[in-house]
Amino acid sequence: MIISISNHKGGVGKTTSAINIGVGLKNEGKKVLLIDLDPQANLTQSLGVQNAGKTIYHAMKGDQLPVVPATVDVVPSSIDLAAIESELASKIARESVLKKLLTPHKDKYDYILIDCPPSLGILTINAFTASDEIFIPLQAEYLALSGLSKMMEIMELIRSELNPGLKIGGIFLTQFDSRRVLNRNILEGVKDQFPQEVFKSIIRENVSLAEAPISQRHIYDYSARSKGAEDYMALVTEIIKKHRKT
Amino acid sequence: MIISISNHKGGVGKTTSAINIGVGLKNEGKKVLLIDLDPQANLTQSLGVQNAGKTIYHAMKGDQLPVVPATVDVVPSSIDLAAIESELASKIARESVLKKLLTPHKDKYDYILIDCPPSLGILTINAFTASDEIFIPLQAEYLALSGLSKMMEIMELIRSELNPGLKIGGIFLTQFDSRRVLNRNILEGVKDQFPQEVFKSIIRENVSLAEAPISQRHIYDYSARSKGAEDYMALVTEIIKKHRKT
Ligand SMILES: Nc1ncnc2c1ncn2[C@@H]1O[C@H](COP(=O)(O)OP(=O)(O)OP(=O)(O)O)[C@@H](O)[C@H]1O
Ligand SMILES: Nc1ncnc2c1ncn2[C@@H]1O[C@H](COP(=O)(O)OP(=O)(O)OP(=O)(O)O)[C@@H](O)[C@H]1O
Ligand SMILES: [Mg+2]
Ligand SMILES: [Mg+2]
Repeated sequence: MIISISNHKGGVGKTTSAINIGVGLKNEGKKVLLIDLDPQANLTQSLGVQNAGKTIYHAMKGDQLPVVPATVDVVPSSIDLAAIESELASKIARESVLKKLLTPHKDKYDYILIDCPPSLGILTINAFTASDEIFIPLQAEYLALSGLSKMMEIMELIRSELNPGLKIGGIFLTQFDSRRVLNRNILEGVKDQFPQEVFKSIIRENVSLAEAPISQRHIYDYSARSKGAEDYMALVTEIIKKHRKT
Repeated sequence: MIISISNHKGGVGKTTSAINIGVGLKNEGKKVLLIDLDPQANLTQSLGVQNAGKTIYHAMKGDQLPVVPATVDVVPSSIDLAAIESELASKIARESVLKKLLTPHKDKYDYILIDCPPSLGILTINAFTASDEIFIPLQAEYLALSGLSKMMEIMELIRSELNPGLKIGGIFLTQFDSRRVLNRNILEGVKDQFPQEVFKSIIRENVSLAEAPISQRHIYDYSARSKGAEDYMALVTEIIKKHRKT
């Protein structure tokens, strides 16, 4: 199962979710690979993985997929990836480069999670073309919710042109503070607009999640009894249950 | 004076700052133009500007610069802009397209502010090539601070290759909560690393700033006595003073 963790709105918790869902799934006995598809390389850095050698950039240019064993297996990224958009512009089937790289690895893992950059360019299109599902972390704020319909349009386009099996795996709220009226209103709005897709588990605002990357640790290692660890574990349990049913 | 408001880290307050610094400068009697250079078009949407007609996308493809009079003059954006990276890939002097569009308008305004997307691709490179200064909104969090050195590298590259006059106009902290130890530690770190560039004014976490875009209002209109309005006005005063000196 290949899952893109994507939202072109910036700062909504894509990287934080890729790491803590990924490790959570591993803690439940699943074999997991994380792909850092963002030139910012936040996932690579947050897990303390070296990126001085081969990265996803080299693989998209023709090399082997560089899998680095860490807490979970990781394919690192680096700032070089920022150049890939113009470098792939004239390549035949440029949308399917990542799909071809991941297909040989699909049987080795239960879950391959792709941390997407905050944009709808060629990298995100590659992720959607390679994926079975898209998970959308959503900040309960106005600008984040209003961008959702554009995401759905792009997804629909990729489904009809390149990847007929692609579907929304789910939407989950992040950085949620129930004391804020704005957050509570947006939650109601999302439940109305996307009743089927919204996960019951909500990730609350929790500073431990922002502190964990400083020492290159995931939340279960940094602060196992925090709200952050509790919320991501609940989400992981819900994800596993949802996939068992289908 | 052309200023890019940029940080490739997502969700740090670029759009919120472009709007509230822009309107703040106008309230102090300056002539201001805002450029939305993000395919998400959050600035366009937050000011209630129509983007069904011509946008910055059309201008970068050869049309006139479409200036829409609103609270301040705005050049709107739309999702079409997401395609510009591959469409400009083989164009001669693709980095200077925006500079050529803005030069004829430079004398009509005291300030032209460019709201940049969360990436270091061709759009941000165009913004840096066209600008006199870069303002960097910085969330006082670990991942945001660590991305700063990459921004500086790209800026250095543009300065040596395309725009020798480019400089850092300043770094200012956003979404700051002095109760969070993490925020206070990062503030100390930034002051040590960039003593010259850090503005004294800090933008505190304030939910009014997140609510204002819902009714397409800037902060001075939505909640003039809020911390958000107070903080952005202080920053605007500091910006004007800094430019008066030079
Ligand atoms: N639930 C949470 N509570 C508190 N802080 C959080 C939470 N989730 C993420 N953060 C912090 O918020 C910031 C943004 O999160 P993150 O970098 O994961 O988002 P992103 O969507 O990957 O950003 P980008 O768009 O730049 O890739 C980070 O500093 C992170 O540590
Ligand atoms: N000082 C603040 N206090 C509280 N909320 C804020 C503040 N500044 C911005 N916000 C909110 O945080 C979110 C991110 O801000 P904004 O969209 O301006 O960031 P950005 O850097 O432009 O994001 P992107 O990288 O997606 O372009 C928005 O929902 C905004 O309303
Ligand atoms: Mg990220
Ligand atoms: Mg923005």
